[in-house]
Amino acid sequence: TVGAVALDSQGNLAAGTSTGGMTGKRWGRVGDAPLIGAGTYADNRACAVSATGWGEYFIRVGVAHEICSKIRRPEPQCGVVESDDGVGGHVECRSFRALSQERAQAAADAVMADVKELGGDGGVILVTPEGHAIFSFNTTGMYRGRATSAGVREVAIFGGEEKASKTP
Amino acid sequence: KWSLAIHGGAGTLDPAQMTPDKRAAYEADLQKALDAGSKILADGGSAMDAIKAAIIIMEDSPLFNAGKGAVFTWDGTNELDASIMDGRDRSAGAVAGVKTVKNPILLADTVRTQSEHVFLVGKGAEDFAVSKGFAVTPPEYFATPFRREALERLKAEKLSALDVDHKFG
Repeated sequence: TVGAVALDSQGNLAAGTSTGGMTGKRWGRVGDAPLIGAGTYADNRACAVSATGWGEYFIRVGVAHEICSKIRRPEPQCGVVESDDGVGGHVECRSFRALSQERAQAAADAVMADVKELGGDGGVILVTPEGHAIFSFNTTGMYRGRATSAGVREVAIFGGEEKASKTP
Repeated sequence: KWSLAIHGGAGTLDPAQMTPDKRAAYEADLQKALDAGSKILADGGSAMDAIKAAIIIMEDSPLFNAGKGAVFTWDGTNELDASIMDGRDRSAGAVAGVKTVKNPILLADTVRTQSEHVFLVGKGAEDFAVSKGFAVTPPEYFATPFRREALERLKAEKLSALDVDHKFG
């Protein structure tokens, strides 16, 4: 399975996943990769996710949508603020707090832990509206890469080597 | 500000089995995919275009289980699945069980943009592809010796698909 997720400079998110499935699959078996909400999901209010792994478990957990729902931004809350002299007023919207990388990582890790608890394994990639590019996987490795406008540019295979593998 | 992440599959593999040559080949194709998507984003292009560019490179690589290099079904065919979603409006497209489309991610995107549907499967998806001008790709294009050997091993040793696929790719 392969996949990609991105945030562009206009603030838009996108996700895609493509696969050949499982060796020896029969009976028209389909995994999570083509299922919106399981293997792929994108919502500008939350994140973009692409998954890879034991598809049956990713379907049951609804992995991609589940991660995005955990970190979805609240709708801005707007209300009329009256002026001090009591004449007229203006509308003010409470802004939301930017999502931290730690919180996004925790959301992805929690959903992958749920997959593991059911007996499945695999991994996800996601990007957030803030530009965090995150991996979470419970296998020994995942072929992966990330790049950002902040200068991150790396590829890696096994766990814990995100910074070890530069352009060959 | 822009950001891109890609994957080419997850699994369990003894690091000792990853020879330097094999590792270099995987890293090179991952880097090509990352560079293709990054260039689009750095030039001000859209997230949708960036993910398609990155995925096409991995679909065209025989190393990954997608497009060329896809695993074999029990019947000895290669069946491809793909999906794509746009965070702007949550428009989405997906296809499953297609055998004749070189880049399934582009077909999924065409379902998203040129149909009122989200998910097409099998022959219907292939007919839709032809109606939208996709070339019919012969099955030999997708077949690779490495994946065929995996199917033969699965059958010979009466393994489950998980025994064979529970590894990278």
